[in-house]
Amino acid sequence: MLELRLVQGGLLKKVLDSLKDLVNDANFDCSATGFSLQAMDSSHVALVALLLRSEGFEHYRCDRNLSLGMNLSNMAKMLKCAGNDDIVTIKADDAADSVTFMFESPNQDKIADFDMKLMDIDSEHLGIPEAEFQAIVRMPSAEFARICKDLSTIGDTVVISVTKEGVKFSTRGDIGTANIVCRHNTSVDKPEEATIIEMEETVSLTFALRYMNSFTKATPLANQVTISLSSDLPVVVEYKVAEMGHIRFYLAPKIEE
Amino acid sequence: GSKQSTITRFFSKV
Repeated sequence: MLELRLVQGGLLKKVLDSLKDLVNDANFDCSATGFSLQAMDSSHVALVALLLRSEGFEHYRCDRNLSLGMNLSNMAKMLKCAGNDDIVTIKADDAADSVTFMFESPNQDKIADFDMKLMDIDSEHLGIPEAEFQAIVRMPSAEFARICKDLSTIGDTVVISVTKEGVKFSTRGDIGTANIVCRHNTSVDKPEEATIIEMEETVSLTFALRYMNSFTKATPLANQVTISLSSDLPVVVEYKVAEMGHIRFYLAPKIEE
Repeated sequence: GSKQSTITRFFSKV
């Protein structure tokens, strides 16, 4: 028996909106730790890892570890029917072939339940090693989204370079080139407007902008994004999910032949 | 030119 009650149901809507274009089908894993997902896109270039810790739910009952195979675009369709302020409860029996999403309006005057068929998904779980990063950039998530969107009108790839000068996002295309440099800046009115660059070593990596733009669908979840870089490793683009967890997107770099 | 690598090049199955 699984029963997870999330008061901030809107968070789950935002989570699904940030996943559904990247991954078609995925297993949600429920354990005492929390509600999690790990999945790659169909070309295995990007991987997403979601964790919503059990403490973040108002009620979290998970009698035994359960893996729920779901089509993410169908799940997003169902969650779209919930109000942004609704309380969302996810329910499933141990041997269930369906999952129930229950939506309650904040003043309890409207209660809806949506039942969605589950699916069997063969997914391979990858071990993500703990890495020491050469550079970690924290910046406003909207700024990062803007940069990815702007650069993708000019080129297909972005070179992200971190030096003492700051973090530089560069692209080139048929019409020309573009460079955007963001400097370390903590003298801001609000902490979420800060750009914080921690650099152990200079690092420069090339990535496909198409995937970066897909990751920025998570922008409504968090004011800040964390970009962690190391030579010859996938970049990690992380958005916090309130105080209860995170979405981490991993993107494999383009490598010189 | 550069070639797109895949996640499975870096992370292995568990």
